[in-house]
Amino acid sequence: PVTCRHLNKIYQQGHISIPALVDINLEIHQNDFVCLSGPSGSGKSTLLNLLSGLDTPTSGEIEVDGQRVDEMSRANLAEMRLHKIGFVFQAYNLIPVLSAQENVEFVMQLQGINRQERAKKSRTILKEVGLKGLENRRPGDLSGGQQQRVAVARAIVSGPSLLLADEPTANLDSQTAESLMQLLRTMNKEHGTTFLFSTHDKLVMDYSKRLVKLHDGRIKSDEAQA
Amino acid sequence: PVTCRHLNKIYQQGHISIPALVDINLEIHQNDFVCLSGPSGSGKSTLLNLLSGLDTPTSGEIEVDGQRVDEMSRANLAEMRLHKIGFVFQAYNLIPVLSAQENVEFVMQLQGINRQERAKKSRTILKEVGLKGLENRRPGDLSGGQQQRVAVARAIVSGPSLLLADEPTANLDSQTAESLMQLLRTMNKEHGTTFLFSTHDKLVMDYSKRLVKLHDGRIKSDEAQA
Ligand SMILES: Nc1ncnc2c1ncn2[C@@H]1O[C@H](COP(=O)(O)OP(=O)(O)OP(=O)(O)O)[C@@H](O)[C@H]1O
Ligand SMILES: Nc1ncnc2c1ncn2[C@@H]1O[C@H](COP(=O)(O)OP(=O)(O)OP(=O)(O)O)[C@@H](O)[C@H]1O
Ligand SMILES: [Mg+2]
Ligand SMILES: [Mg+2]
Repeated sequence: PVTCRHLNKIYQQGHISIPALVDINLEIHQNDFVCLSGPSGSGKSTLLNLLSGLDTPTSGEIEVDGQRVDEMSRANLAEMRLHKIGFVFQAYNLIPVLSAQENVEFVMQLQGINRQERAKKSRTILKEVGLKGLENRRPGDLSGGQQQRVAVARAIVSGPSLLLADEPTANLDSQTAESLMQLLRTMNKEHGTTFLFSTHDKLVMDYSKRLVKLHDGRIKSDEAQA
Repeated sequence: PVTCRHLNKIYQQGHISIPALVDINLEIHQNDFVCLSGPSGSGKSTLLNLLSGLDTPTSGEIEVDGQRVDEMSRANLAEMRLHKIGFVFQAYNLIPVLSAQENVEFVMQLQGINRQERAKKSRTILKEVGLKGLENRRPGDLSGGQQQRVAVARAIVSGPSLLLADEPTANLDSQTAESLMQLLRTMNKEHGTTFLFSTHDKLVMDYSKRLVKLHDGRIKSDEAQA
């Protein structure tokens, strides 16, 4: 569960200040399935990066599982991300010299999971996102949507309690996006995983129980949906 | 105008053959506005890369404006791309150390357009894709959808006769995507630019006059639409 209080992020470009997020107050509970939408440039990626500790706020507080993310050391943040948070980057950030399977296993290796277990889990998750047979391909030899799914697989394989995903279906056709969302909804129902996605995709929004809309760095609305 | 005859692309992974495109026959006429759709991995990016000469076919013929692209030297292909073809990459491929404006001006500089003219054109096109005020930002300091629009701006600024765009709205909200498509439709109507887009976005498909559907590397259907 995640809490933001009076969160602000201002980027500096020389002497110009760019307010990317303005006074964000948000509470996400365990097992929530929340969508973050808003125009290009409205602050979605910035918010996700702050919540995971990949970036630091200008002011305000962020709590993840009761811990003040904005005050943690880099080492502790890395530890938290390793054990609690799965992150799907808007630009995937796959390691080009590793295969799809090795990319997915990477995090589990850091988590000290043994070799056989890693191989079994990574092959299973790659199959579940529709990439069976592509385990040994490097990212550069995969299509855009295939790379995106490797990024998703990597983020969910070790069953994090919180998944932050930045536009996870942007490069997927509706059928592939649909089956991915079904997989994630199952994780939410069966494992209690908390989900916060940013998206422009109505299909994804329809899967969420709550929609938070951003506009020019502010929360415009925050409503439950059927 | 573009013609493909019995076009095949087979990737080799060690001793494994991956048929990415199978017996593609396609004709695109001057001033067409064509959408290419199909599941993730169906061959859209591969086809666009072949048409622009960025990749070479395994067999078959490709003609752009009467010239055999599959037989041209690298130098001639580069020349053709410089003067005739605008290309929007699925992963943008912006130059990280150049500003948005410098990225857009890059091609014009190669085309020998003078400094003043380049500055005027690049600022205009960046304004038209909604990025006014962001000219001096580097790609790393822009949102995903802002980077995507710089990539589009770069491809269209010098008024190419053929625009090939690989999922050009994947990271855009519907409003931004809508105004981008209106800009491109205007170019099609007023300048006779030929468009071939790959997309998963129904909004983009609705702007096209013709929809080519790919499936497992083959053309499944090729139909005019209202
Ligand atoms: N490093 C940076 N330096 C300066 N400004 C930045 C930087 N990163 C982002 N911005 C600006 O902050 C604002 C929010 O960016 P952000 O990436 O969070 O938007 P977004 O909602 O994810 O957009 P998109 O849907 O296009 O991905 C944008 O106006 C962007 O230009
Ligand atoms: N360099 C490569 N080596 C081996 N296989 C490749 C290579 N590039 C692409 N492929 C394969 O060729 C097929 C077509 O890929 P392509 O990138 O054209 O798909 P796409 O339709 O653009 O998909 P997406 O919608 O996900 O972007 C895919 O199965 C992909 O894995
Ligand atoms: Mg973003
Ligand atoms: Mg592609």
